[in-house]
Amino acid sequence: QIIIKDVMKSYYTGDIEVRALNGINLKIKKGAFKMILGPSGCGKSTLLNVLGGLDSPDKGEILINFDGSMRDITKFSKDQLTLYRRQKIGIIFQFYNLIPILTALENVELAARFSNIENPKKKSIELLTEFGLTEKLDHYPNQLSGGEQQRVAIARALVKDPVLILADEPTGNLDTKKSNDIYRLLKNMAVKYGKTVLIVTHDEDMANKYAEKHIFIRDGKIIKSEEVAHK
Amino acid sequence: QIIIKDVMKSYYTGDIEVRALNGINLKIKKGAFKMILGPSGCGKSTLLNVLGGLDSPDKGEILINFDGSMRDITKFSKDQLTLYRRQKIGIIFQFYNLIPILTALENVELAARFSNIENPKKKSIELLTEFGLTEKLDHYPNQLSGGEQQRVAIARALVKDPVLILADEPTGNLDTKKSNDIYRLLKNMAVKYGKTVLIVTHDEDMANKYAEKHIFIRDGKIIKSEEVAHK
Ligand SMILES: Nc1ncnc2c1ncn2[C@@H]1O[C@H](COP(=O)(O)OP(=O)(O)OP(=O)(O)O)[C@@H](O)[C@H]1O
Ligand SMILES: Nc1ncnc2c1ncn2[C@@H]1O[C@H](COP(=O)(O)OP(=O)(O)OP(=O)(O)O)[C@@H](O)[C@H]1O
Ligand SMILES: [Mg+2]
Ligand SMILES: [Mg+2]
Repeated sequence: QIIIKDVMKSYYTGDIEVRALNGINLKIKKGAFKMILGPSGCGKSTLLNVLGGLDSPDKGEILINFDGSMRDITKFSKDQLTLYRRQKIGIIFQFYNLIPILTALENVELAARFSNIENPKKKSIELLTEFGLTEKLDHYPNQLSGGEQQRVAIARALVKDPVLILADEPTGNLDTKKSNDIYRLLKNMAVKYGKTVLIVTHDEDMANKYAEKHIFIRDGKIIKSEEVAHK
Repeated sequence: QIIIKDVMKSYYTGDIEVRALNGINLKIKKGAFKMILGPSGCGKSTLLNVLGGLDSPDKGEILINFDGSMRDITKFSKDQLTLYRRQKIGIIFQFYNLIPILTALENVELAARFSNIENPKKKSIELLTEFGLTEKLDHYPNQLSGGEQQRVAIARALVKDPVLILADEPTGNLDTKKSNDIYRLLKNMAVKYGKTVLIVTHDEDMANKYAEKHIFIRDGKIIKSEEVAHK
Protein backbone atom coordinates (compact mmCIF):
# COMPACT_ATOMS: atom_id res chain seq x y z
CA GLN A 1 0.00 0.00 0.00
CA ILE A 2 1.14 3.56 -0.74
CA ILE A 3 -0.01 6.82 0.86
CA ILE A 4 1.31 10.06 -0.62
CA LYS A 5 0.53 13.14 1.48
CA ASP A 6 0.89 16.76 0.39
CA VAL A 7 4.02 16.10 -1.61
CA MET A 8 5.67 19.15 -3.16
CA LYS A 9 8.80 19.32 -5.26
CA SER A 10 10.32 22.28 -7.06
CA TYR A 11 13.24 22.65 -9.42
CA TYR A 12 15.14 25.89 -9.69
CA THR A 13 16.73 27.22 -12.87
CA GLY A 14 18.48 30.42 -11.99
CA ASP A 15 15.97 32.02 -9.61
CA ILE A 16 12.91 30.70 -11.39
CA GLU A 17 10.98 28.05 -9.47
CA VAL A 18 9.28 25.23 -11.39
CA ARG A 19 6.70 23.52 -9.15
CA ALA A 20 6.96 20.04 -10.66
CA LEU A 21 4.82 18.54 -7.86
CA ASN A 22 2.41 21.01 -6.31
CA GLY A 23 0.57 19.11 -3.59
CA ILE A 24 0.16 15.44 -4.51
CA ASN A 25 -2.30 13.42 -2.41
CA LEU A 26 -2.85 9.79 -3.37
CA LYS A 27 -3.75 6.41 -1.86
CA ILE A 28 -2.86 3.25 -3.72
CA LYS A 29 -3.88 -0.26 -2.59
CA LYS A 30 -1.52 -3.21 -2.50
CA GLY A 31 -1.66 -5.15 -5.75
CA ALA A 32 -3.13 -2.18 -7.64
CA PHE A 33 -2.53 -1.79 -11.37
CA LYS A 34 -2.85 1.92 -12.18
CA MET A 35 -2.14 4.07 -15.20
CA ILE A 36 -0.83 7.62 -14.66
CA LEU A 37 -1.74 10.04 -17.44
CA GLY A 38 -1.22 13.74 -18.06
CA PRO A 39 0.24 16.24 -20.51
CA SER A 40 3.96 16.47 -21.21
CA GLY A 41 5.67 18.36 -18.39
CA CYS A 42 2.95 17.90 -15.77
CA GLY A 43 5.09 16.01 -13.23
CA LYS A 44 4.70 12.28 -13.96
CA SER A 45 8.40 11.38 -14.08
CA THR A 46 9.07 13.54 -11.04
CA LEU A 47 6.36 11.63 -9.13
CA LEU A 48 7.88 8.30 -10.11
CA ASN A 49 11.33 9.55 -9.09
CA VAL A 50 10.21 10.44 -5.55
CA LEU A 51 8.23 7.18 -5.22
CA GLY A 52 11.35 5.33 -6.32
CA GLY A 53 13.53 7.06 -3.76
CA LEU A 54 15.69 8.64 -6.47
CA ASP A 55 14.79 12.14 -5.40
CA SER A 56 13.30 13.58 -2.24
CA PRO A 57 10.31 15.91 -2.10
CA ASP A 58 10.61 19.36 -0.52
CA LYS A 59 7.48 18.76 1.59
CA GLY A 60 5.10 15.93 2.40
CA GLU A 61 5.28 12.22 3.23
CA ILE A 62 5.44 9.03 1.21
CA LEU A 63 4.34 6.03 3.25
CA ILE A 64 4.97 2.66 1.69
CA ASN A 65 4.28 -0.79 3.17
CA PHE A 66 6.85 -3.11 1.63
CA ASP A 67 7.97 -5.24 4.56
CA GLY A 68 4.97 -5.40 6.87
CA SER A 69 4.66 -1.85 8.19
CA MET A 70 4.12 1.60 6.67
CA ARG A 71 7.48 3.37 6.34
CA ASP A 72 7.98 7.02 5.33
CA ILE A 73 10.66 6.83 2.68
CA THR A 74 11.24 10.60 2.81
CA LYS A 75 12.83 10.00 6.23
CA PHE A 76 15.17 7.22 5.06
CA SER A 77 18.91 7.47 5.38
CA LYS A 78 21.02 7.20 2.25
CA ASP A 79 21.75 3.52 3.02
CA GLN A 80 18.10 2.69 3.65
CA LEU A 81 17.17 4.31 0.34
CA THR A 82 19.84 2.33 -1.50
CA LEU A 83 18.52 -0.96 -0.09
CA TYR A 84 14.94 0.07 -0.86
CA ARG A 85 15.84 0.88 -4.47
CA ARG A 86 17.87 -2.24 -5.06
CA GLN A 87 15.56 -4.80 -3.53
CA LYS A 88 12.02 -3.52 -3.25
CA ILE A 89 11.29 -1.58 -6.38
CA GLY A 90 11.77 -2.06 -10.09
CA ILE A 91 11.91 1.15 -12.12
CA ILE A 92 11.65 1.32 -15.90
CA PHE A 93 13.04 4.75 -16.74
CA GLN A 94 11.71 7.00 -19.49
CA PHE A 95 15.19 6.92 -21.03
CA TYR A 96 16.25 3.48 -19.76
CA ASN A 97 19.52 4.55 -18.07
CA LEU A 98 21.31 1.39 -19.19
CA ILE A 99 24.99 1.18 -18.25
CA PRO A 100 26.85 1.71 -21.54
CA ILE A 101 29.92 -0.36 -20.61
CA LEU A 102 27.90 -3.45 -19.70
CA THR A 103 26.22 -5.82 -22.15
CA ALA A 104 22.46 -6.38 -22.16
CA LEU A 105 22.88 -9.49 -20.00
CA GLU A 106 25.31 -7.79 -17.62
CA ASN A 107 22.93 -4.85 -17.16
CA VAL A 108 20.14 -7.18 -16.04
CA GLU A 109 22.43 -9.46 -14.04
CA LEU A 110 23.85 -6.55 -12.07
CA ALA A 111 20.36 -5.59 -10.84
CA ALA A 112 19.62 -9.26 -10.10
CA ARG A 113 22.77 -9.68 -8.00
CA PHE A 114 22.19 -6.49 -6.02
CA SER A 115 18.73 -7.71 -5.04
CA ASN A 116 19.73 -11.04 -3.50
CA ILE A 117 17.44 -13.24 -5.59
CA GLU A 118 18.47 -16.86 -6.27
CA ASN A 119 20.06 -17.81 -9.59
CA PRO A 120 20.56 -14.22 -10.78
CA LYS A 121 22.25 -15.18 -14.06
CA LYS A 122 19.68 -17.85 -14.96
CA LYS A 123 16.76 -15.50 -14.17
CA SER A 124 18.34 -12.72 -16.24
CA ILE A 125 18.72 -14.98 -19.28
CA GLU A 126 15.15 -16.27 -18.87
CA LEU A 127 13.64 -12.78 -18.82
CA LEU A 128 15.68 -11.48 -21.75
CA THR A 129 14.71 -14.59 -23.71
CA GLU A 130 11.06 -14.03 -22.90
CA PHE A 131 11.42 -10.55 -24.41
CA GLY A 132 12.91 -11.88 -27.64
CA LEU A 133 16.49 -10.80 -26.93
CA THR A 134 18.25 -14.20 -26.95
CA GLU A 135 20.52 -13.10 -29.80
CA LYS A 136 21.38 -9.78 -28.15
CA LEU A 137 22.65 -10.86 -24.72
CA ASP A 138 26.23 -9.81 -25.53
CA HIS A 139 25.35 -6.59 -27.33
CA TYR A 140 26.18 -3.29 -25.68
CA PRO A 141 23.35 -0.72 -25.42
CA ASN A 142 24.68 1.25 -28.40
CA GLN A 143 24.50 -1.94 -30.46
CA LEU A 144 20.78 -2.31 -29.83
CA SER A 145 17.72 -0.76 -31.47
CA GLY A 146 15.54 1.62 -29.42
CA GLY A 147 12.96 -1.02 -28.64
CA GLU A 148 15.65 -3.58 -27.77
CA GLN A 149 17.17 -1.16 -25.24
CA GLN A 150 13.70 -0.60 -23.80
CA ARG A 151 13.20 -4.33 -23.34
CA VAL A 152 16.55 -4.65 -21.55
CA ALA A 153 15.42 -1.85 -19.21
CA ILE A 154 12.17 -3.70 -18.54
CA ALA A 155 13.99 -6.97 -17.84
CA ARG A 156 16.34 -5.18 -15.46
CA ALA A 157 13.40 -3.74 -13.48
CA LEU A 158 11.52 -7.02 -13.25
CA VAL A 159 14.32 -9.59 -12.67
CA LYS A 160 14.62 -8.71 -8.99
CA ASP A 161 10.99 -9.65 -8.32
CA PRO A 162 10.15 -6.26 -6.78
CA VAL A 163 7.05 -5.50 -4.69
CA LEU A 164 6.51 -2.16 -6.43
CA ILE A 165 6.96 -1.60 -10.16
CA LEU A 166 7.23 1.96 -11.51
CA ALA A 167 7.15 2.14 -15.31
CA ASP A 168 7.73 5.45 -17.11
CA GLU A 169 6.35 4.99 -20.63
CA PRO A 170 7.53 1.34 -20.83
CA THR A 171 6.46 0.67 -24.42
CA GLY A 172 7.10 3.99 -26.17
CA ASN A 173 9.55 2.35 -28.57
CA LEU A 174 7.82 -0.99 -29.09
CA ASP A 175 5.44 -2.14 -31.81
CA THR A 176 1.83 -2.95 -30.94
CA LYS A 177 2.35 -6.68 -30.47
CA LYS A 178 5.30 -6.33 -28.08
CA SER A 179 3.57 -3.46 -26.25
CA ASN A 180 0.58 -5.70 -25.58
CA ASP A 181 2.91 -8.49 -24.37
CA ILE A 182 4.50 -6.09 -21.87
CA TYR A 183 1.19 -4.68 -20.58
CA ARG A 184 -0.20 -8.18 -20.16
CA LEU A 185 2.92 -9.21 -18.27
CA LEU A 186 2.78 -6.16 -16.00
CA LYS A 187 -0.93 -6.65 -15.33
CA ASN A 188 -0.24 -10.28 -14.46
CA MET A 189 2.36 -9.12 -11.92
CA ALA A 190 -0.42 -7.27 -10.10
CA VAL A 191 -3.33 -9.65 -10.57
CA LYS A 192 -1.45 -12.93 -10.09
CA TYR A 193 1.49 -12.00 -7.87
CA GLY A 194 0.03 -9.11 -5.90
CA LYS A 195 2.64 -6.56 -6.93
CA THR A 196 1.74 -2.90 -7.04
CA VAL A 197 2.22 -1.58 -10.56
CA LEU A 198 2.13 2.09 -11.61
CA ILE A 199 2.52 2.86 -15.31
CA VAL A 200 3.01 6.34 -16.75
CA THR A 201 1.80 6.34 -20.33
CA HIS A 202 0.69 8.74 -23.03
CA ASP A 203 -1.19 5.94 -24.81
CA GLU A 204 -4.81 6.41 -23.73
CA ASP A 205 -5.99 3.39 -25.72
CA MET A 206 -3.57 1.06 -23.97
CA ALA A 207 -4.48 2.64 -20.63
CA ASN A 208 -8.18 2.03 -21.23
CA LYS A 209 -7.58 -1.48 -22.52
CA TYR A 210 -5.77 -2.71 -19.40
CA ALA A 211 -7.09 -0.58 -16.52
CA GLU A 212 -9.92 1.65 -15.30
CA LYS A 213 -10.04 4.78 -13.14
CA HIS A 214 -6.68 6.14 -14.07
CA ILE A 215 -4.68 8.70 -12.10
CA PHE A 216 -4.67 12.05 -13.93
CA ILE A 217 -2.04 14.72 -13.27
CA ARG A 218 -1.96 18.32 -14.48
CA ASP A 219 0.44 21.08 -13.38
CA GLY A 220 1.83 18.95 -10.54
CA LYS A 221 -1.56 18.09 -9.01
CA ILE A 222 -3.89 15.11 -9.15
CA ILE A 223 -7.09 16.05 -10.96
CA LYS A 224 -10.47 14.46 -10.27
CA SER A 225 -11.97 12.21 -12.93
CA GLU A 226 -15.06 14.40 -13.32
CA GLU A 227 -12.87 17.32 -14.32
CA VAL A 228 -11.05 15.14 -16.86
CA ALA A 229 -14.21 14.01 -18.61
CA HIS A 230 -14.98 17.55 -19.65
CA LYS A 231 -11.60 18.49 -21.22
CA GLN B 1 12.36 12.40 -55.07
CA ILE B 2 14.20 9.47 -53.48
CA ILE B 3 15.27 6.18 -55.10
CA ILE B 4 16.79 3.53 -52.84
CA LYS B 5 18.34 0.60 -54.76
CA ASP B 6 19.45 -2.74 -53.27
CA VAL B 7 20.69 -1.15 -50.06
CA MET B 8 22.37 -3.53 -47.62
CA LYS B 9 23.89 -2.73 -44.25
CA SER B 10 25.31 -5.09 -41.66
CA TYR B 11 26.61 -4.60 -38.15
CA TYR B 12 29.20 -6.92 -36.66
CA THR B 13 29.40 -7.89 -33.00
CA GLY B 14 32.39 -10.14 -32.60
CA ASP B 15 32.14 -12.29 -35.70
CA ILE B 16 28.36 -12.36 -35.77
CA GLU B 17 26.80 -10.43 -38.65
CA VAL B 18 23.48 -8.65 -38.10
CA ARG B 19 21.89 -7.80 -41.47
CA ALA B 20 20.10 -4.62 -40.38
CA LEU B 21 19.20 -3.73 -44.00
CA ASN B 22 18.95 -6.76 -46.28
CA GLY B 23 18.09 -5.42 -49.72
CA ILE B 24 15.98 -2.27 -49.49
CA ASN B 25 14.30 -1.09 -52.70
CA LEU B 26 12.07 1.95 -52.49
CA LYS B 27 10.86 4.89 -54.59
CA ILE B 28 9.49 7.97 -52.84
CA LYS B 29 7.94 10.94 -54.67
CA LYS B 30 8.76 14.56 -53.91
CA GLY B 31 6.35 15.97 -51.34
CA ALA B 32 5.37 12.50 -50.14
CA PHE B 33 4.15 11.99 -46.56
CA LYS B 34 4.90 8.36 -45.64
CA MET B 35 4.79 6.32 -42.46
CA ILE B 36 7.39 3.59 -41.94
CA LEU B 37 6.20 0.74 -39.71
CA GLY B 38 7.68 -2.55 -38.55
CA PRO B 39 8.56 -4.58 -35.46
CA SER B 40 11.25 -3.49 -33.03
CA GLY B 41 14.69 -4.31 -34.46
CA CYS B 42 13.62 -4.64 -38.11
CA GLY B 43 15.87 -1.85 -39.46
CA LYS B 44 13.83 1.38 -39.39
CA SER B 45 16.36 3.57 -37.57
CA THR B 46 19.17 2.12 -39.68
CA LEU B 47 17.25 3.07 -42.83
CA LEU B 48 16.74 6.62 -41.58
CA ASN B 49 20.44 6.84 -40.68
CA VAL B 50 21.60 5.96 -44.20
CA LEU B 51 18.99 8.28 -45.76
CA GLY B 52 20.25 11.03 -43.51
CA GLY B 53 23.86 10.49 -44.48
CA LEU B 54 24.85 9.54 -40.92
CA ASP B 55 25.94 6.08 -41.92
CA SER B 56 26.80 4.52 -45.26
CA PRO B 57 25.36 1.28 -46.59
CA ASP B 58 27.65 -1.64 -47.48
CA LYS B 59 25.97 -2.01 -50.89
CA GLY B 60 23.44 -0.21 -53.03
CA GLU B 61 22.60 3.37 -54.04
CA ILE B 62 20.58 6.17 -52.52
CA LEU B 63 19.60 8.74 -55.14
CA ILE B 64 18.09 11.95 -53.84
CA ASN B 65 17.01 15.02 -55.79
CA PHE B 66 17.43 18.00 -53.48
CA ASP B 67 18.98 20.64 -55.67
CA GLY B 68 17.66 19.92 -59.16
CA SER B 69 19.37 16.65 -60.09
CA MET B 70 19.47 13.10 -58.69
CA ARG B 71 22.61 12.67 -56.56
CA ASP B 72 23.86 9.38 -55.09
CA ILE B 73 24.62 10.29 -51.49
CA THR B 74 26.52 7.02 -50.97
CA LYS B 75 29.24 8.51 -53.21
CA PHE B 76 29.49 11.82 -51.34
CA SER B 77 32.71 13.01 -49.76
CA LYS B 78 32.75 13.73 -46.03
CA ASP B 79 32.34 17.47 -46.73
CA GLN B 80 29.47 16.96 -49.12
CA LEU B 81 27.71 14.78 -46.54
CA THR B 82 28.20 17.41 -43.85
CA LEU B 83 26.64 20.11 -46.05
CA TYR B 84 23.80 17.77 -46.99
CA ARG B 85 23.06 16.97 -43.34
CA ARG B 86 23.23 20.57 -42.16
CA GLN B 87 21.20 22.23 -44.88
CA LYS B 88 19.01 19.77 -46.71
CA ILE B 89 17.63 17.40 -44.15
CA GLY B 90 16.04 17.65 -40.74
CA ILE B 91 16.35 14.54 -38.60
CA ILE B 92 14.36 13.89 -35.43
CA PHE B 93 16.31 11.14 -33.68
CA GLN B 94 14.74 8.31 -31.69
CA PHE B 95 16.74 9.50 -28.69
CA TYR B 96 16.93 13.20 -29.62
CA ASN B 97 20.73 13.62 -29.41
CA LEU B 98 20.44 17.07 -27.87
CA ILE B 99 23.74 18.70 -26.92
CA PRO B 100 23.81 18.57 -23.10
CA ILE B 101 25.92 21.70 -22.62
CA LEU B 102 23.63 23.91 -24.70
CA THR B 103 20.24 25.23 -23.64
CA ALA B 104 17.04 24.37 -25.51
CA LEU B 105 17.28 27.62 -27.48
CA GLU B 106 20.99 27.18 -28.20
CA ASN B 107 20.41 23.63 -29.46
CA VAL B 108 17.89 24.86 -32.02
CA GLU B 109 19.82 28.02 -32.87
CA LEU B 110 22.99 26.04 -33.61
CA ALA B 111 21.18 24.02 -36.27
CA ALA B 112 19.60 27.19 -37.65
CA ARG B 113 22.95 28.95 -37.98
CA PHE B 114 24.62 25.98 -39.67
CA SER B 115 21.91 25.94 -42.31
CA ASN B 116 22.22 29.53 -43.50
CA ILE B 117 18.58 30.51 -43.02
CA GLU B 118 17.73 34.17 -42.30
CA ASN B 119 17.04 35.30 -38.73
CA PRO B 120 18.18 32.04 -37.10
CA LYS B 121 17.57 33.23 -33.53
CA LYS B 122 14.10 34.64 -34.25
CA LYS B 123 13.04 31.49 -36.12
CA SER B 124 14.31 29.31 -33.28
CA ILE B 125 12.30 31.22 -30.68
CA GLU B 126 9.21 31.13 -32.90
CA LEU B 127 9.32 27.35 -33.32
CA LEU B 128 9.99 26.62 -29.65
CA THR B 129 7.11 28.95 -28.74
CA GLU B 130 4.83 27.15 -31.16
CA PHE B 131 5.67 23.91 -29.32
CA GLY B 132 4.78 25.38 -25.93
CA LEU B 133 8.37 25.77 -24.70
CA THR B 134 8.50 29.54 -24.17
CA GLU B 135 9.32 29.09 -20.48
CA LYS B 136 12.03 26.50 -21.16
CA LEU B 137 14.31 28.31 -23.62
CA ASP B 138 17.14 28.57 -21.09
CA HIS B 139 16.76 25.10 -19.63
CA TYR B 140 19.42 22.53 -20.34
CA PRO B 141 18.27 19.12 -21.66
CA ASN B 142 18.59 17.49 -18.24
CA GLN B 143 16.26 20.17 -16.86
CA LEU B 144 13.49 19.20 -19.25
CA SER B 145 10.85 16.48 -19.15
CA GLY B 146 10.99 13.69 -21.76
CA GLY B 147 8.35 15.26 -23.95
CA GLU B 148 9.96 18.70 -23.65
CA GLN B 149 13.29 17.29 -24.87
CA GLN B 150 11.44 15.63 -27.74
CA ARG B 151 9.88 18.93 -28.76
CA VAL B 152 13.29 20.65 -28.73
CA ALA B 153 14.57 17.89 -31.03
CA ILE B 154 11.64 18.46 -33.38
CA ALA B 155 12.21 22.22 -33.43
CA ARG B 156 15.88 21.67 -34.17
CA ALA B 157 15.05 19.46 -37.18
CA LEU B 158 12.46 21.84 -38.62
CA VAL B 159 14.01 25.28 -38.01
CA LYS B 160 16.39 24.94 -40.98
CA ASP B 161 13.48 24.56 -43.42
CA PRO B 162 14.81 21.27 -44.83
CA VAL B 163 13.64 19.61 -48.08
CA LEU B 164 13.61 16.15 -46.49
CA ILE B 165 12.36 15.44 -42.99
CA LEU B 166 13.22 12.11 -41.32
CA ALA B 167 11.39 11.53 -38.05
CA ASP B 168 12.19 8.51 -35.86
CA GLU B 169 9.21 8.07 -33.52
CA PRO B 170 8.70 11.86 -33.13
CA THR B 171 5.87 11.73 -30.60
CA GLY B 172 6.75 8.72 -28.44
CA ASN B 173 6.94 10.90 -25.32
CA LEU B 174 4.06 13.28 -26.06
CA ASP B 175 0.44 13.19 -24.97
CA THR B 176 -2.30 12.70 -27.55
CA LYS B 177 -3.05 16.39 -28.07
CA LYS B 178 0.59 17.39 -28.67
CA SER B 179 1.16 14.30 -30.83
CA ASN B 180 -1.70 15.33 -33.09
CA ASP B 181 -0.30 18.88 -33.29
CA ILE B 182 3.06 17.50 -34.44
CA TYR B 183 1.57 15.11 -37.02
CA ARG B 184 -0.61 17.86 -38.42
CA LEU B 185 2.40 20.17 -38.67
CA LEU B 186 4.52 17.52 -40.38
CA LYS B 187 1.73 16.67 -42.81
CA ASN B 188 1.36 20.36 -43.62
CA MET B 189 5.08 20.50 -44.44
CA ALA B 190 4.45 17.95 -47.18
CA VAL B 191 1.03 19.02 -48.41
CA LYS B 192 1.53 22.79 -48.27
CA TYR B 193 5.29 23.25 -48.67
CA GLY B 194 6.17 20.23 -50.80
CA LYS B 195 8.67 18.76 -48.36
CA THR B 196 9.26 15.02 -48.36
CA VAL B 197 8.41 13.63 -44.92
CA LEU B 198 9.19 10.10 -43.69
CA ILE B 199 7.98 9.17 -40.21
CA VAL B 200 8.95 5.98 -38.37
CA THR B 201 6.25 5.18 -35.86
CA HIS B 202 4.94 2.28 -33.81
CA ASP B 203 1.55 3.99 -33.46
CA GLU B 204 -0.61 2.34 -36.10
CA ASP B 205 -3.63 4.48 -35.25
CA MET B 206 -1.72 7.72 -35.84
CA ALA B 207 -0.24 6.25 -39.00
CA ASN B 208 -3.69 5.38 -40.35
CA LYS B 209 -5.13 8.71 -39.29
CA TYR B 210 -2.63 10.83 -41.24
CA ALA B 211 -1.50 8.67 -44.17
CA GLU B 212 -2.32 5.67 -46.36
CA LYS B 213 -0.22 2.95 -48.01
CA HIS B 214 2.50 2.85 -45.41
CA ILE B 215 5.99 1.42 -45.91
CA PHE B 216 6.34 -1.85 -43.98
CA ILE B 217 9.72 -3.29 -43.02
CA ARG B 218 10.53 -6.70 -41.58
CA ASP B 219 13.97 -8.26 -41.09
CA GLY B 220 15.66 -5.49 -43.08
CA LYS B 221 13.41 -5.80 -46.15
CA ILE B 222 10.38 -3.92 -47.45
CA ILE B 223 7.32 -6.15 -47.34
CA LYS B 224 4.41 -5.86 -49.75
CA SER B 225 1.10 -4.57 -48.40
CA GLU B 226 -0.75 -7.77 -49.31
CA GLU B 227 1.60 -9.76 -47.08
CA VAL B 228 1.02 -7.32 -44.22
CA ALA B 229 -2.76 -7.60 -44.33
CA HIS B 230 -2.55 -11.28 -43.45
CA LYS B 231 -0.22 -11.05 -40.42
N1 LIG C 1 25.78 -0.80 -33.63
C1 LIG C 1 25.15 -1.98 -33.79
N2 LIG C 1 25.82 -3.14 -33.66
C2 LIG C 1 25.19 -4.33 -33.80
N3 LIG C 1 23.89 -4.48 -34.11
C3 LIG C 1 23.16 -3.35 -34.26
C4 LIG C 1 23.74 -2.05 -34.09
N4 LIG C 1 22.75 -1.13 -34.26
C5 LIG C 1 21.63 -1.82 -34.53
N5 LIG C 1 21.87 -3.15 -34.52
C6 LIG C 1 20.91 -4.21 -34.82
O1 LIG C 1 20.36 -3.93 -36.12
C7 LIG C 1 18.97 -4.25 -36.15
C8 LIG C 1 18.18 -3.06 -36.64
O2 LIG C 1 18.29 -1.99 -35.75
P1 LIG C 1 17.40 -0.68 -35.88
O3 LIG C 1 17.85 0.27 -34.81
O4 LIG C 1 17.43 -0.16 -37.27
O5 LIG C 1 15.93 -1.22 -35.58
P2 LIG C 1 14.55 -0.44 -35.46
O6 LIG C 1 13.64 -0.97 -36.51
O7 LIG C 1 14.79 1.04 -35.45
O8 LIG C 1 14.02 -0.90 -34.05
P3 LIG C 1 13.16 -0.11 -32.92
O9 LIG C 1 11.76 -0.06 -33.41
O10 LIG C 1 13.34 -1.00 -31.73
O11 LIG C 1 13.77 1.24 -32.73
C9 LIG C 1 18.59 -4.70 -34.74
O12 LIG C 1 18.51 -6.11 -34.73
C10 LIG C 1 19.73 -4.23 -33.86
O13 LIG C 1 20.00 -5.12 -32.79
N1 LIG D 1 16.16 19.27 -13.36
C1 LIG D 1 15.14 20.11 -13.65
N2 LIG D 1 15.31 21.44 -13.55
C2 LIG D 1 14.31 22.29 -13.86
N3 LIG D 1 13.08 21.93 -14.24
C3 LIG D 1 12.85 20.60 -14.36
C4 LIG D 1 13.86 19.62 -14.09
N4 LIG D 1 13.34 18.39 -14.32
C5 LIG D 1 12.05 18.58 -14.71
N5 LIG D 1 11.76 19.90 -14.73
C6 LIG D 1 10.46 20.50 -15.04
O1 LIG D 1 9.51 19.93 -14.15
C7 LIG D 1 8.27 19.71 -14.82
C8 LIG D 1 7.84 18.25 -14.66
O2 LIG D 1 8.76 17.41 -15.29
P1 LIG D 1 8.47 15.85 -15.47
O3 LIG D 1 9.70 15.26 -16.08
O4 LIG D 1 8.01 15.25 -14.19
O5 LIG D 1 7.26 15.85 -16.50
P2 LIG D 1 6.50 14.62 -17.20
O6 LIG D 1 5.08 14.69 -16.80
O7 LIG D 1 7.25 13.35 -16.94
O8 LIG D 1 6.60 15.00 -18.74
P3 LIG D 1 6.77 14.07 -20.06
O9 LIG D 1 5.42 13.47 -20.29
O10 LIG D 1 7.15 15.09 -21.08
O11 LIG D 1 7.84 13.08 -19.78
C9 LIG D 1 8.48 20.11 -16.28
O12 LIG D 1 7.91 21.40 -16.46
C10 LIG D 1 9.99 20.20 -16.44
O13 LIG D 1 10.39 21.22 -17.33
MG1 LIG E 1 8.36 12.12 -18.15
MG1 LIG F 1 14.61 2.50 -33.99
